[in-house]
Amino acid sequence: GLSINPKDEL
Amino acid sequence: MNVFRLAGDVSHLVAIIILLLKIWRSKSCAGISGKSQVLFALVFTTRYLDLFTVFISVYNTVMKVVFLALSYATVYLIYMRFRNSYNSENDTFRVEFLLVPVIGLSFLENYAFTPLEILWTFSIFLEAVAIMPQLFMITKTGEAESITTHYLFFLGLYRALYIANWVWRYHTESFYDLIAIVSGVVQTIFFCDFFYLYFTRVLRGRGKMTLP
Repeated sequence: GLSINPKDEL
Repeated sequence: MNVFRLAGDVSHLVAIIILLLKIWRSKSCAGISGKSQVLFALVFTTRYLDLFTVFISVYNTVMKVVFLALSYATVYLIYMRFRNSYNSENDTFRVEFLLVPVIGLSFLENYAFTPLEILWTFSIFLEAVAIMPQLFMITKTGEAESITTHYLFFLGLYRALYIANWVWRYHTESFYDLIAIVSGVVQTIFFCDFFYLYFTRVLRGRGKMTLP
């Protein structure tokens, strides 16, 4: 889904 | 982690190292936009503040620290160590025309109205346009050294591979990050014109890329 925390991409 | 994502990160790293080594070995940053490099350092700084708040993986932490260190080293070489070779007279892109809209947008469009989320969104939007001073400089002077074009090629390749990564993640994990995807696509579009020149001119054996 939308928004990601924690953000794993650089 | 998938193969597109890993290949994207590797080409991003390769791009940064190519630029740093070029400046270091030639002891010159001629033809390089210091403004773009400052913007990239700002991108990494504002995006990787979560180094202090969450631990994701050893890979994630190491890459973030490496990107931060290399981007600051590049800025140091351009503005301090080899500043005599810096073509400030051709690096005339007005950065405030990028910063003001990007700051405004990151306050309007974000996942949460918190300092860390707004700064993360700012970094995503800023990265999409941070190469513009460099592309503007090439357009202004009408040429770029081949090593500079290899740097831009790997930087553009990194963005294109991230798009493949997002397509992959959407199909396998039903995951998507709309802010990153829209900005990433915009950023990749900026490279299309350059890619065309790179393949038609640089790879056909001329030392420099000259614009028509």
